[in-house]
Amino acid sequence: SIDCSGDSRMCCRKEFFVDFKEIGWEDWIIQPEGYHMNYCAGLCPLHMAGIPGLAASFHTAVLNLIKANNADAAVDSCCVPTRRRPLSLLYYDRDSNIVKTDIPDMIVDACGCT
Amino acid sequence: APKGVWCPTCGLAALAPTTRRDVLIALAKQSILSKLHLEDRPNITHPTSRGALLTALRRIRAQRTDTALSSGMPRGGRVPRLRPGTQEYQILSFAESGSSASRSVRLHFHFTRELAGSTEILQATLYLFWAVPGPGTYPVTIRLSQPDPRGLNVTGASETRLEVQRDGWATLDVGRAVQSLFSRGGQKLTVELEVAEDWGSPLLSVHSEAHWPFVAAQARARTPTRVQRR
Repeated sequence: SIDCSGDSRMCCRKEFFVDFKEIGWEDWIIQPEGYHMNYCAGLCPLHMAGIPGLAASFHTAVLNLIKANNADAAVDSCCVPTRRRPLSLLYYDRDSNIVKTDIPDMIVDACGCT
Repeated sequence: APKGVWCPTCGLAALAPTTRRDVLIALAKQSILSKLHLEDRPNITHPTSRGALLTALRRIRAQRTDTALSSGMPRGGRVPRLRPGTQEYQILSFAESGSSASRSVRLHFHFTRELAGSTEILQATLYLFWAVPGPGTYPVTIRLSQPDPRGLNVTGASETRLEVQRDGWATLDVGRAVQSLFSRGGQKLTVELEVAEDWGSPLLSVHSEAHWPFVAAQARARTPTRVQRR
């Protein structure tokens, strides 16, 4: 997968960090200090369909050419997360109990075209 | 995205950077709160002291290691793994002082409705720090009960007798009581400690925060029961 830079238009992962202190949540969320709320954005031209990320192997190049020449056969393709991991939180609940939990699939690590 | 079809993140690209940032932060807040089953962020009235938190975490780790060694599991006491994707919770609930008399003291442990309603308890342990007045054996009766929200009738009372012989931490398995509390949607567990004679606050060292009684529970998100028909 690739991380978006400057003006990249292809499917890539945009990093976005939410600092809990900046949003006034640092009093009830003990750990971590923020949340990497990355997301996927960018175009998935038809010949990129089905390739998680930008694979650069020969096999993929051939596959791309086949797809590009049979464009009408391909369907729409979207830029989506292909790898995610949990967000571990240590926080106070309403009764000031301390709770630790891992919320599954909250952080996007990689993006690719469906 | 094809012409005319709304693409969730393309819309972001069209926004001004500050607006985009506000939208993303609002999304992050909404996502975290909904995954924690919270309507809004909690307002913390009395945060736990760092000392009490660190002591509790050390005690739980020590207890888990002891349990693992006694049951022959490898050091570090692997916690029973759950099905992947199951959201698991570790809960630390510190006691709130209740009424006390010369021979008894009450402690209350509160659990939020959100947690009680969305999780099932896997295990729960009560940690108490005894401070005995001198050499000898001191019988203590521990009563667990779940007063209803109005504090009137009490259900699920259970009683345990312990013999305390020296200072230090002691643990009591309260998993069944907390599970019954959660299954009834209750939110308060009351622990009453009673001693035979007037030895001062019944053996509990309630003067130092680092020895404050607490319940450590492990829970997992309730998965909707799936009925398979053939």
